[in-house]
Amino acid sequence: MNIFRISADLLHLASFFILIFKMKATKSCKGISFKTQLMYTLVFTCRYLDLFHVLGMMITFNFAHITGLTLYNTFMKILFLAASYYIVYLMRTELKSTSDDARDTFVLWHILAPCAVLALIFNAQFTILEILWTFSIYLEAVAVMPQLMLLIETGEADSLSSHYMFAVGGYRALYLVNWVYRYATEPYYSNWIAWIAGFVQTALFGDFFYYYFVKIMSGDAALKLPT
Amino acid sequence: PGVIYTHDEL
Repeated sequence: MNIFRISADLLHLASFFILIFKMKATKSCKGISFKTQLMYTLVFTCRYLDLFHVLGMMITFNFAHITGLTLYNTFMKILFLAASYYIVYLMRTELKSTSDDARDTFVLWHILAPCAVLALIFNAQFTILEILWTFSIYLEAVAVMPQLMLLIETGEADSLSSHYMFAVGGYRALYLVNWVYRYATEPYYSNWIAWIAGFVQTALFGDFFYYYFVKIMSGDAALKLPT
Repeated sequence: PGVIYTHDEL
């Protein structure tokens, strides 16, 4: 565990809290893409199926392979799952009337189908768990596309929404640094599937980061895109 | 070490 990895995880965790705080404080989820949030629940669900493995080890008192890192990962995985499901739940219950569904027009099959095909072809091992893990990595890389499309459609984002997007994009950028660090310091560390997907994911945020920093520098509350 | 494949990240 290096400083980049832990910062990335905390930034990711912060993104959930920023979004939940925004929704609770303003009683609105305006400007937030439900489709992106739904994709994140799918991403975490497919990726963290190994939680059952950890659960299995715990209820059989098989603690030999449970390390501090396992406990940290397990704790964070449960938090990420709970937070993403809670966000989707809020957007479909008490905040449904404020949801930007009419402008959230991205067709999810356009990312789901290619990710599924890629996961079936390019994976480390042709097993169900491994394919679902790979699918989640590919899907996470592009899951922000409905959100970006909504942002372009709207032309601007309020302060908390843009902080949220910065946290989501920034976390993967920090993971890139973490991978470089691990590649340099750990003799056999290699995970090209995550590296390529992580690079694509970070690159998708490129424009957004630019406008975010322009906004921060100019001290505006809202992030405005050029028309 | 053969294929070193890490699922130790989030």
